[in-house]
Amino acid sequence: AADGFCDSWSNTTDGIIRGFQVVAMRKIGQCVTVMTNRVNRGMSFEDAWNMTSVQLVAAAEAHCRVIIMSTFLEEVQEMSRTVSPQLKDVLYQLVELYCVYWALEKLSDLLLYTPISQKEVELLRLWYEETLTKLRPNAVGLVDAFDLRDEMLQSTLGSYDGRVYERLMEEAMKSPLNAEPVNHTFHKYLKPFMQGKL
Amino acid sequence: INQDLQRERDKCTFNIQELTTLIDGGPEKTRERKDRENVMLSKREVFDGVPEEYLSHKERYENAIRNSVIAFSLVRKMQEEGKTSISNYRDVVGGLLGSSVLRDGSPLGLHYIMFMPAILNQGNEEQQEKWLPRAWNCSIIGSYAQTELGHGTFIRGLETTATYDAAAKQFVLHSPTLTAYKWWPGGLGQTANYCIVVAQLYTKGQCHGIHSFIIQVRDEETHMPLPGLKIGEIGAKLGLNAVNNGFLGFDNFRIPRTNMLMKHAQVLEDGTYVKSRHSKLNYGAMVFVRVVIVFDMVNYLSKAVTIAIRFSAVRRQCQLKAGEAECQILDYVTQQHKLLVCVAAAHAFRITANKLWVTFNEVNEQLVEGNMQRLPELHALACCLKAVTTADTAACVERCRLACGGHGYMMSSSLPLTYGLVTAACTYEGENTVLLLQTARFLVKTYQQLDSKTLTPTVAYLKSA
Repeated sequence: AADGFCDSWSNTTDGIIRGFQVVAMRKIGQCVTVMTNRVNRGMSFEDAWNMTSVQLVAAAEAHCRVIIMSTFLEEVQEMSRTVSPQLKDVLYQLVELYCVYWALEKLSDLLLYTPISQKEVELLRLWYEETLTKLRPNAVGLVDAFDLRDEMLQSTLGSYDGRVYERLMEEAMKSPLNAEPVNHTFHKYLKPFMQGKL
Repeated sequence: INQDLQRERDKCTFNIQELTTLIDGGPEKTRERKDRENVMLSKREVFDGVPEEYLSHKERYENAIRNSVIAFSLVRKMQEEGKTSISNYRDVVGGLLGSSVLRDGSPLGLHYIMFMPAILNQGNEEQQEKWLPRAWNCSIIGSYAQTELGHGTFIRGLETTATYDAAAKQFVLHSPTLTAYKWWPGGLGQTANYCIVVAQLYTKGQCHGIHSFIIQVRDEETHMPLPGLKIGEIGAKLGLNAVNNGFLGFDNFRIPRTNMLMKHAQVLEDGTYVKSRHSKLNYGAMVFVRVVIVFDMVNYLSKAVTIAIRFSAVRRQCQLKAGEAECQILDYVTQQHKLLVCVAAAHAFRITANKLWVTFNEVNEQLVEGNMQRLPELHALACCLKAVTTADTAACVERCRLACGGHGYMMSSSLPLTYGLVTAACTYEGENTVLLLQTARFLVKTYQQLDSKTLTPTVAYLKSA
């Protein structure tokens, strides 16, 4: 079924999504075949289901990846009609990054169920690295756009002004251990221990 | 402003405000969100104090109650001013729980996220009139108890019984074994005075499966546990330690007949059982909660990746080329690989969650008209999206923590706390593997009917593939 179906899969996000659709369909089909064979060999349906459950979980996950990727692409296509060209580029880069990332993560599935070649895998890797490079200048802008106020983040590392090291020190000073110059355990345990009196 | 961060902002190629507006869903939504944040943060100074990490378990609960009461009284104020309604309180409460005002969760969270929706979805008009106003203004605090010590996602296996006594017109709630004790409900420990309990219904000697009952667990004045109940908190956990998760056991505890939630199935005064029009109608509440979880994941993921990317722009380490200054760690492709896909995932999840929310509302409207056709699809979709987004978000938050090196290990980075909140979601409201198997069941059924059936939208690709 995949033959000729995924001709453009390695250079368009649409193609990757089609590739994932084939993977999901084949995985579900494989589960049905395996369970049917088990039942035909005399196993109860429930036992066949249990025996196949690792594959079933993987099939459900593959289906979910299709839903997330295809929804992401469709909605970005829809949004891109109304946004500025600059934002449109960034949104498409995010879709590409997400789809290519998962294509590389699930390479074994694609190799098993689609006619992907070694050359195409190499191209996918290049595509992924190039997309990272394209997104790099906008990395901070992208997270600024989430518009999370410092009071909501409450993080020493993530504040808008970037005063990371100052905040880390301020927080360190809140440790109750810093409230006194010498902790009582020094006299009670550590000193006798150090002096060999314990 | 740190100079490196400023340089990053200067070279951004798109209008940040435009993307923010897109994320919020329009300028009006952005304004509404900012208004809500302003209200919630208006009493910020009262939340400041000793960091929670340095408090004992008991002190953390007491602090969480104090903060939650302040925070939710602000929500109540917004309600009084007409700034919230039943339809948008998901945003309001989600925003509040997702904010760091309540850093490690809230004992009042389940009241909004499950107690009220359950009354809405499962209570008849009379019950809604009786309970919702009291719940809405928090004159009662509720929880939702389904999971038992010995029984999780498989709800048909629940042991708690609710046996109808026609003579007294009461249900008798009972926990026949230790494994039947309700276990984990947020706020049930020392906070809630009411609770929706899921139990096996028995009437006229026959079991009719699981149904929901609204139970008063504590006296409204003294807050003492009512006789016949054994109630308490389950103890320290990996995260969510301010949520006051509780246990609850019943010793032949009696409630009025009218406390069974009867929007769908009913028990008449003489004990006659009137079956629900559709046995799957209760799935609506579960789907709702799972949609909320997906939105929660978007919030947590956005927070984690904001922290990690800003830090990666500020942090300098090693030289890319000999003789050059230490470079920003964000310039390393391995760092970009760790983080940028998390940004993409946050957008992918938000967009998918929005679509799931729209589908949920469409299917709910169809349910009211008696059309159940898309319910299995919606349920399967919510199950797998909850499972995949929680697992992926947990992995992403961990990547963000690792991307921040040792500093990400500090509690003050908020990343460990965020991981604790996110990884809990992999387990609650349906353990992920179990949920994926539920989706698989739907997919297998669909696959076996490929030739004969018109496929619903989310699985239509199976035919073309």
